[in-house]
Amino acid sequence: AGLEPRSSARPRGRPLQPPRPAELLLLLSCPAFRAHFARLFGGDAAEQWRFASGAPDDEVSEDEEEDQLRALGWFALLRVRSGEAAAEEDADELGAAVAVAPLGTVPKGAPLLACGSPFGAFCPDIFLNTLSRGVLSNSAGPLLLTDARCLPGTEGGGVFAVRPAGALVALVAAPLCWKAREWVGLTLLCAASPLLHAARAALVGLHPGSEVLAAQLPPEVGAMRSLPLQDPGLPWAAAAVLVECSTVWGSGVAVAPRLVVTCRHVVPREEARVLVRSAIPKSAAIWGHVVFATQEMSPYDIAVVSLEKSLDGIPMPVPAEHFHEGEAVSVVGFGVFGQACGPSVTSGILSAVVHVDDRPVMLQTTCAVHGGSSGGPLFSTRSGDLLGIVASNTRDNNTGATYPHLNFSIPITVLQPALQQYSETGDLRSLRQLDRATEPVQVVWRLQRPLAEVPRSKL
Amino acid sequence: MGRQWGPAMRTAEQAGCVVSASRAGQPEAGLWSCSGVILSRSPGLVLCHGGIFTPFLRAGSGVLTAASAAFLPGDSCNDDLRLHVQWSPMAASPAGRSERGRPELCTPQC
Repeated sequence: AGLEPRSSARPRGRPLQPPRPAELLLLLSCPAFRAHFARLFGGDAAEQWRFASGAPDDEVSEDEEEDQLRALGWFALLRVRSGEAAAEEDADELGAAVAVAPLGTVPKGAPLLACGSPFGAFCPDIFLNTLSRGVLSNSAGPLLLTDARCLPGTEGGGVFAVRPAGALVALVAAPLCWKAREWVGLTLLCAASPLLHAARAALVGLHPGSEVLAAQLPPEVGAMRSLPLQDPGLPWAAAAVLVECSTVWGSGVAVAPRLVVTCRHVVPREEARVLVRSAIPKSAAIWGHVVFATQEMSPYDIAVVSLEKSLDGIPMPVPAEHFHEGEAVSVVGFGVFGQACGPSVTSGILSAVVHVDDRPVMLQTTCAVHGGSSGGPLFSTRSGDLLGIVASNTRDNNTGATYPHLNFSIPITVLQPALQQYSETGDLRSLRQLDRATEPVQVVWRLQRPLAEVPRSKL
Repeated sequence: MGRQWGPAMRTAEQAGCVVSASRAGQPEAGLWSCSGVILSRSPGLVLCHGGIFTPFLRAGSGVLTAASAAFLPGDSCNDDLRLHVQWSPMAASPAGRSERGRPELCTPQC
């Protein structure tokens, strides 16, 4: 995900047309978007969230910030004015109408393309229609989130789907989200379909006789029978579960129908009772207990939960055997929203595989990983194989800044033999080996520089 | 990008635009701008973000949070609101057209 240099298909930099005057027909909002926004970001959570287009320390007056928050879910329908001479030119220059993806057509994890102009009209010759790629990370009704990186000025920009091809899915509502002063790396979107329904109703309601104009608004892609409507989505994402242990919660992954792996810091004690919630294919909550948790000193922050009942209908992930730096990966976890929403999917690449004695002991990715994602699965986006267990993102202890897009996972190859033995025999001894990781492995997980060689004793 | 992104890129290219709002006769008041989507060609209909209109709302931004408000008429903004939309030349324009304009490239001062 990220701002990509564009292909040379359209030589950027060609002189733009002069700006055309336009008139405001109406301002509109999507009531369902506002309701979900209030549910997810309002109430007690409001203190934690900021959507201002600047960084938390930027000088934005409280009034301005309040204005921005009030307007966050509002959009405007304009009509471009054209004089006679330009009318014919307009007809051509304005470009093709878009087709709109019906709400719910695009599943979580599906690729999305955001198109906006960072900094708005500040420098359109350079920034107009800048692209950014990502996936649909989460959705709550018409409130959508993507990890495609967007910047201030792209509010109102279109977000398009690969399937249905080129369909307009949403508009950017807030490019930057800050939670507890940390940039989350997700962009808030408002689905286009309900917006256009609202626009049609408002046009006809405000301007009787404007049915013809309302009919100019783009149809939903479903109207074209030939296009496949449903994107298959990510079936393997269903293995991600929410793990709750008293007041602490995090993510986990089902590795067998009655076995869930998560992080020790999510379920700190063996024998602790744990509630595991799955969201896909249907919502289920199953009790279990911690059968194993690594010790505090172990570099592998891992715990294993045995469930009282099977997780039905969830495809069990295939553990990977190899890791390929640069491959496309996805993290699925309950970070950011926890119980308030289903799991989020973020995309990126496997940015590093750290080895000790030729064995992978740490994976790094560029996916956005947030507090609450710990214990969740890291998948190969191509194969759906389980690559690892997300353990943490990165915090700079000097500045206190958190970096969601630099995160660390425990390779599944470290865990798989022990998990399999326990699953088949109930024997914990292999899992206990995780408490005896070698010093070089500990050095890696302490993010310390490995010693080139063991210093000799001077005695 | 791979081939799968072709249609999305083409549509984004054709539909993307920039919308700016200003006050008539008060260039010093500054410019508010955002991105937008061209919904239809003729008449030209554009959908953009509402945030750039808050400074122009007659009744102030509070009107946006009224529970009953799902849409507001165009005249809920002051009369001195001036709007402009800008978009890129059409890559898919009819043959020859896309070459219209000055062939040489320049680096305009922003």
